[in-house]
Parts: sequence; C-alpha cells; structure tokens
Amino acid sequence: MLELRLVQGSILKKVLEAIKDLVNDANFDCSATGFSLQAMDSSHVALVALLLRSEGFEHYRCDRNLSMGMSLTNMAKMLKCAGNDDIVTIKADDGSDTITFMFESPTQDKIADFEMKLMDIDSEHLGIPEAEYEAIVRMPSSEFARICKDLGTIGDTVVISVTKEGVKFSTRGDIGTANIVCRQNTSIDKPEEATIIEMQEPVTLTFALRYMNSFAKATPLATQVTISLSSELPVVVEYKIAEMGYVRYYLAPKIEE
Amino acid sequence: VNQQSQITSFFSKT
Repeated sequence: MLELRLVQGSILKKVLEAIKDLVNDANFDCSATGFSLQAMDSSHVALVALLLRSEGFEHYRCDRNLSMGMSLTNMAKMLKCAGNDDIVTIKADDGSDTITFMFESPTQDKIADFEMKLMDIDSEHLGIPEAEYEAIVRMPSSEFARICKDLGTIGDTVVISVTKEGVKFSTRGDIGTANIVCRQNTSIDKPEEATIIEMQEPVTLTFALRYMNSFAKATPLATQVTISLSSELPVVVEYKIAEMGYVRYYLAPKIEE
Repeated sequence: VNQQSQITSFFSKT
C-alpha cells in the first residue's frame, strides 16, 4: 500500500514538466527515503535523477519498496488536470497495475481521482559516484535558461568555461559566434539573484545545447541552479526543490576525438 | 571534431 499526500501539488506538476521531454517512460521508486526516479534519455547522453524526500510529504505511507513504471507523457497529462493550488495524493495498492492521483481543491469542495495504467519498463540503474568538482557555479535559474535559449538560436553546442574572471558560455554557428560572461555577484539583499563561483581549477567543457534547453524546463522549480563541472566528467545541473529534494541532470560532454 | 560521449561511459550499471 502506497499513499503520498503532497499539499503543494504544484511541485509534482512542475517536476513532470521538467522531465517529460527528456524521458518518455521511467520507473518511479518509492521507499522509506522518498519518491525518486533515475532515467536516461533514449540516446544515453543525459540522465535525470529526481528525489522527493518522504519528510516533504504531509502524509507518507510506503509499506514496502515499490518500482512503478509510468509513461511520463501520460502522467503529465493527468497532473495537468490538477489545479495549481490543489493537494495531490498518489495512491497504489500492492500488486496493482494502476496508480491513482487524487486532486483536492484547497477548500475541499472539489475532489477528483485519475487512475493511470502502469507499465513494465526495463531500465538500467547507474551508480553515480561522488565527485569533487573542479568548478561549481550557482546562478539564477532564469538567467541560465535565458542564456541557453539565446545561444540555442545561434549554435548547437555551448562551451562552458570557468576561470577566475567568471563563467563564460560560448557558441558558434553558421551566422556567427556568441560569448556571454557572468561574473561573481554576491548580492546580499537578493540572494536569489546571486552568482557564486567556486573554482578549484579552471575548467572548459563542451555540451549539446538541445539538452541544456531541456534541463531549463525545471526553472519554475527553483530560483537558483547549480552547475558542477569537472574536466572529462558529465556536468551536473541541479535544481533544488525547497525542503523536498532535487532534480539533477547529468549531461555527457562532447569530447575531442 | 567534437564527438558526443555517453553517460554510460562515465557511470556504471548497478
């Protein structure tokens, strides 16, 4: 028996919008720790890891570990039917091939339940090693989204380069080139607008912009994004979900052959 | 020339 009640149901709506374009079908894992997912995109270039900790739910009952295969497209369709202020409850019975999403309006005058078919998904689970990153950039998520969108109109790849001068995003396309430099800015009065760069070593890596633009769909989840870089390692783009967990995207770099 | 690498070449299956 599984029953997870989330008063701020809009978080789940935003999570689905943040991952559904990258991954079509995925197994959601439910344990005492929380509600989580790890999945790769179909070309195995990017990986998304989601964690919603059990403490973040108003009610969390998960009698035994469960892995539930879901079409993210269909789950997003169902969650779109929930109001932004609705309380969302996820329910599943042991051995059932369906999951139920219950939506309650804040005044309790409207209650809806949507039952969705589960599916069998063969998925590979990868071990993500703990790594010390050479550079960690924290910046406003909206700024990062804007940069990826703008550069995507000019080129296909972005070169991210962190030096003591700041973080530089560069692209090159048929029409020309573009460079955007963001300097450290530790605005004390507005921490959500700060750009903080922690650098052990200068690092330069190249990535496909298409994936970065897909990750930026998580922007409504967090005001800040953290980009962790090390040479010859996948970049980690993390959006923290207040008091609940995170959505982390890992993207394999383009490597010179 | 830059070649796209895959996540599976950095992280191993568990």
